[in-house]
Amino acid sequence: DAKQGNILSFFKKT
Amino acid sequence: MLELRLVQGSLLKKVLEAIKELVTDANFDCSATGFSLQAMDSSHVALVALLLRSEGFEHYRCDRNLSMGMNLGNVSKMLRCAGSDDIITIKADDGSDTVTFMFESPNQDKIADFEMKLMDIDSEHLGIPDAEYQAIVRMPSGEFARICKDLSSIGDTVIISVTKEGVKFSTAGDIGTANIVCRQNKTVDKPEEATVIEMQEPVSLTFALRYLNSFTKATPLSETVSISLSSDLPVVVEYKIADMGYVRYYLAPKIEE
Repeated sequence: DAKQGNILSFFKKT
Repeated sequence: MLELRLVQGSLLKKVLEAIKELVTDANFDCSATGFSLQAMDSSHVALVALLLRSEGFEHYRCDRNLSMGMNLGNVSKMLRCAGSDDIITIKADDGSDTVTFMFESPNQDKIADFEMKLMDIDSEHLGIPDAEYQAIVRMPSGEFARICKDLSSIGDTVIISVTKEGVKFSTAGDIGTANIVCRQNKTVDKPEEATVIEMQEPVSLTFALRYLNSFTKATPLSETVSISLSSDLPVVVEYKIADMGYVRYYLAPKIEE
C-alpha cells in the first residue's frame, strides 16, 4: 500500500 | 491599529467556509501586502495558503504587521451572522486580545459589531519554493468538485494522471473501479468552462480523496480551479479570488513503499 506523504518533508520551516 | 473594509463581505464568508474544515486554529497575518494565512491540517498532510491583497479592500489600514490567532470555527460562526450583501470591516487595536467584525447592510440601515477573543497559536511558517510543474490542469471548479465527490463514493484515493490525451482521475474500492478522463477542451462558449492542459511531461500521482474533497469547499470562490502536478512535489489546487488573491491548497502525495 502507498504511504501518505507529509508536507513537512517537502517544505521547510522558515 | 488595523482596519480592513471589504465591500464584498460575502467573499470573506466564502473564504472561511473554504478553510475551516481543514484547519481548526490559525494565525491571520496582516501586513502592507494584504491579509493572509498559512496553516497545515492537524496531520501535516495538507497546507492551505490564503492571500487577500490590500488593493482589493475598499479601505486598508495596517499600521504594523499583526498576527491574529483565531479559531476558524468561531470566525465562521461570527461571519455567518453577516448578510450576504453586507460590507464587512475587520478591526483590531494594537496589543488588543480581541478582533471586531463589523457588518453593515448595503443601505446602511443596520450595523452590527461582533467582537471575538483572539488566541495564542504556535504556528510554523513554511517556505514554499517556486516550482516548475510538470503539468498544470485548469478546469471548471464545479467539474473538479463533482469528480472528487463521485470518486470518493467508490474509493479512498485517486490517481491523477496527465498525458497529452488529457487528465485521468482513477480510483478503486471494494465495489469496483472508476476512471474519469477529461480532455483538453478550449472550444467552449465561455473561457471558465474550458479545460486546459499545459504539460511539460506526463505525470501520475496518488492522493487521498478526503483532502481533495475538503479543498472543493472553495468552489464558490471561483469558477475555475488549477491543479499543478510534479512527481516530487505536493499537488497545488488553486482557486483564484477575483481581483484579490487566492486560496491555494497543497497536498502531499501518497508514496509507494
